[in-house]
Amino acid sequence: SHKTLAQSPWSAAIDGLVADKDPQRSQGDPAATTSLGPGGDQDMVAVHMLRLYEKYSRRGARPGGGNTVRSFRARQEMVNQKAVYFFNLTSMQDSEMILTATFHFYSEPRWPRAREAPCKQRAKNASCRLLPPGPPSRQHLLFRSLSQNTASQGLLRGAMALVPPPRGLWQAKDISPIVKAARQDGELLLSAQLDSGEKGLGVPRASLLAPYILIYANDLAISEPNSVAVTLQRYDPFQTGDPESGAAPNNSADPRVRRATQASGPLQNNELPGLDERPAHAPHPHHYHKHELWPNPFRALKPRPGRKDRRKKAQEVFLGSSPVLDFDEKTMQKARKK
Amino acid sequence: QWDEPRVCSRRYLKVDFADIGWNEWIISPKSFDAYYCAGACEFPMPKIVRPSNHATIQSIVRAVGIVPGIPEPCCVPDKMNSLGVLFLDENRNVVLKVYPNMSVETCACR
Repeated sequence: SHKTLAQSPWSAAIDGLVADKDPQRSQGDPAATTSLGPGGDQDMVAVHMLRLYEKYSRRGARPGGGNTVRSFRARQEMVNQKAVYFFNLTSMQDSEMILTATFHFYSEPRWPRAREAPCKQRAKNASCRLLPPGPPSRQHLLFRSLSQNTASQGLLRGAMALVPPPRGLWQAKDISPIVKAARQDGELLLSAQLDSGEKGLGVPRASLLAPYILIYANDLAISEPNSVAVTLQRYDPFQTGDPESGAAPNNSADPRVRRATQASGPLQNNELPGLDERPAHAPHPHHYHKHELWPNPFRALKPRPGRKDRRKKAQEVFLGSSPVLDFDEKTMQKARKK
Repeated sequence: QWDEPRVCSRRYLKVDFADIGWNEWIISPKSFDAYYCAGACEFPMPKIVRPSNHATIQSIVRAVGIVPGIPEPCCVPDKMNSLGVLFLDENRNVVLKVYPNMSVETCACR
């Protein structure tokens, strides 16, 4: 019973997903690693959320055992030449009890630059040997939380060492304790820094590769009466807000044809307005029966036209009929007599 | 509508979110089969309308007519299904919520 997705920026990204049948993705836990690399250039948050939605719609599998999944996109900033990602968690509702929170990020192996062995003076012109690069450098994930509009770097909430992956892939980390503690302290702005210990490496990533957070929760208020309106009935923030339009506050931008009609002015008769225009080519406007517009299983008896009208009608029908059939005068007289 | 039964039963209704102005922030589904309940709950009520005991007694009291002004029981949703909705929140982040009691599975007189 579900129709295609609303035409919105997400549909393009999500359509890409629908067309792409990656067997690996359709298996296993969404929070597990996936093999989408940069070449996948899909909006991972949209892809992930759509997968959870489809899983629920098709199989009724409740996401994370709860009834709510919120995704949070990163806002990327450079601090001391390092990329720091900020997450605004303020849209979480008080009634939403956090079950798990996962941090999803794309990581690649980072090989340190090859080291040069000091060349001996005497063998100056001998080619200096390059030492083989050492093991890939370890990465750290640092999480800080801050309340809105504080200038400080925030309170360090957690640090995780990352095992460098053999190749570039998306990984997920459970950050439930970090998010729960930050929320308890009312600090709903979270920052994450992927630190590999080397300066200048925090080069900003394309937004498609930016990390994101998923929070699986159980909304206790969802069984309250009218809960769907609490979250989905909104006043259209994108509308220009011209009060003249007279449209209902949460009316969508594209006016839809109303299925009912408004009576303009006092009702005079039971006719639907706008229907009394007759097609211009109608031969007998005054014979034009409105009820012939509505297919009606019960045909009303039509009044018999007078004798003269009948004859005239027959002739008209005759004149208008196909030029092929015509009769001589004698036959016509006989027919008339009959 | 012409051949729907008079007795309380489930009727078809497809809700298109665009009709109620929510389509701008709802990503999926675009529409869903909500259904609704309508029909009579008069005495004697057939088993198919699954009346509660209270509804049965209320219909008898109404039929007897000694106590005036007692309406017949109402035809309301009995079993209902949930619906997962994918939508954008105020910060344009994608949210998935599973709302209970969004579509009617069975109707009953209550």
